[in-house]
Amino acid sequence: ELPMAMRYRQLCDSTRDTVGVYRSPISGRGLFCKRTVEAGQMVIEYAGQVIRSSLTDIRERYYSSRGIGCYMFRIDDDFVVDATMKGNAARFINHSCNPNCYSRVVDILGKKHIIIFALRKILRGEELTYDYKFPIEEDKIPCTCGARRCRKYLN
Amino acid sequence: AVLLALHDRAQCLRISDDRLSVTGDKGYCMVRATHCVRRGTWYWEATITAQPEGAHCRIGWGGPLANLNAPLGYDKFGYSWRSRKGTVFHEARGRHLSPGYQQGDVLGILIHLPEAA
Amino acid sequence: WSAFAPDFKELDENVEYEERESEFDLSDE
Repeated sequence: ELPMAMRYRQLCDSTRDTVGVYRSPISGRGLFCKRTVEAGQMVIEYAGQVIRSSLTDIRERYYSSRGIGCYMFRIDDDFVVDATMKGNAARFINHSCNPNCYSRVVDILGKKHIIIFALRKILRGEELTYDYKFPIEEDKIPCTCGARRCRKYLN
Repeated sequence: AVLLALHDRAQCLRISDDRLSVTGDKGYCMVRATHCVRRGTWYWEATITAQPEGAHCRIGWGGPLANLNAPLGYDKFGYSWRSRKGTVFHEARGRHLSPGYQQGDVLGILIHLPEAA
Repeated sequence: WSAFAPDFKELDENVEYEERESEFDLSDE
């Protein structure tokens, strides 16, 4: 059980040979494991540009006007990680990313990072995102759970 | 006396003890004054007493609905005058008004509101 | 791929974004 900061330091160079991107017929692309991952292990950081959340809708408008798929993940009320132009493969993990993984905002040396952890042992070749739950990402599926923090869409 | 409001501001801004200066380092956002006007013609003046290297500001009138996490004049609830290039902003559209202003300048900001509020 | 934006830049970890003064302006003068 290494402390988070040490595990995070190892993550940067271990991610490349753990996570691969494949072309998925359902949601365009998904992530898969290039080597077996143990339960609770750090898999990848959702890396990107940390922007103030008041910039998100301006950027979303900008990206959609240029037909660029927008990939963002909220850290907290004030900051969002925008992985659209600068980021890593984790951008293809939709916000649920279950059942194999879960996302956590981890504070490492005073900076917040969105880290994807393995929920259980994931075998080599198995997919990391729950790929077949959602059709193509373009058409959003409205979520009717009514939960206070619901993100309104399933995908 | 008209001061900078302690709570009517973006959360990443810090107000000085004398409540006459505001500092922020997380991008452009806004603080409102303690007093507001609702009708008639009003005028106030600001003297730029200090301008740290590379610091710029936008000063003017903002309504209660103006977005505090954006510069004044970003939306339709505010009108601002920028120190860099003296541009005036409303709904995020800049229009040239004057050369930029800097330390030592005194700005006069006037607003005309309809009498019947 | 269409998934990658034009001149997409691969990152290992987060980078802080330095906001420009004109970040919120419709068009920078």
